[in-house]
Amino acid sequence: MFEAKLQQGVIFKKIVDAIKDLVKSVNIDASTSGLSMQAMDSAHVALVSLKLNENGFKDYRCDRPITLGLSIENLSKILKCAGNDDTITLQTDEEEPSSLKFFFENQQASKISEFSLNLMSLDSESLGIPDTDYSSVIQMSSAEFSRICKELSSISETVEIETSKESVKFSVQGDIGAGSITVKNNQSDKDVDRVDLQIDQPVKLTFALRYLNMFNKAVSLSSTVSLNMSEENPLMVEYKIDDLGSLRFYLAPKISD
Amino acid sequence: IELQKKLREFFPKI
Repeated sequence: MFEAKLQQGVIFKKIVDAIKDLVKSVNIDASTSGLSMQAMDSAHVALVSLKLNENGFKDYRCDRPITLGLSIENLSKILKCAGNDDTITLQTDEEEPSSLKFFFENQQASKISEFSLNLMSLDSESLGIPDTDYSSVIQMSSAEFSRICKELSSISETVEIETSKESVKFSVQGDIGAGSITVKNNQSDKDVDRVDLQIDQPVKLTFALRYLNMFNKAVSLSSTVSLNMSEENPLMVEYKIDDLGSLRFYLAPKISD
Repeated sequence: IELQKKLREFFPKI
């Protein structure tokens, strides 16, 4: 028996919206500790990792671990039927479920929708992501980072991110010319302006902006985003989801030949 | 030119 009831169903809708351009089908692993999901894009350049802790759910029960293979496109269609204020409940009482039930309830419990989504059996191609002590960590407004990526992607497909003790510099070079945006440490009390840099070792890494622009579809999940980098390592972009868990994106760097 | 690396060059398959 597996049942997970999320009070703010809109969070689940936002998560699916944030990943639907990146991955086509995912395995959600349910266990006693909560839900986790890891999936790569078709080019195996980017990876999304979702962790939702059981204590962030209104009700949560998972008698034994199960894997739920879902088509993101079909999941999206079902979630379109959930209101932003609805609670969302996922449920199955089979051990090897062939489908997953969804219940959407409005606040007054006066409207209850029930859907059943057929499940897929997907071969899990999981990667072992080591816990990394990143040498450069940037916490900043997710809206601001999203804006920087959008603006720079009009000049080049590739951005170089260079950190130093007191600032982070995003640089682009394209056919029309070049540009850079430098953001300094800023302890402002205004969220949108605050920038926290923890730079143990400066890094200079290059990434494809189109993936960063896809990651930034997660801005609605958190007002802040953290960029985690170490030399010769994939970038990890993390959106913490209040009281529930986190949505992380990993992106392999581009290495100048 | 910059070559786009793949994640499996950094993370082992499990």
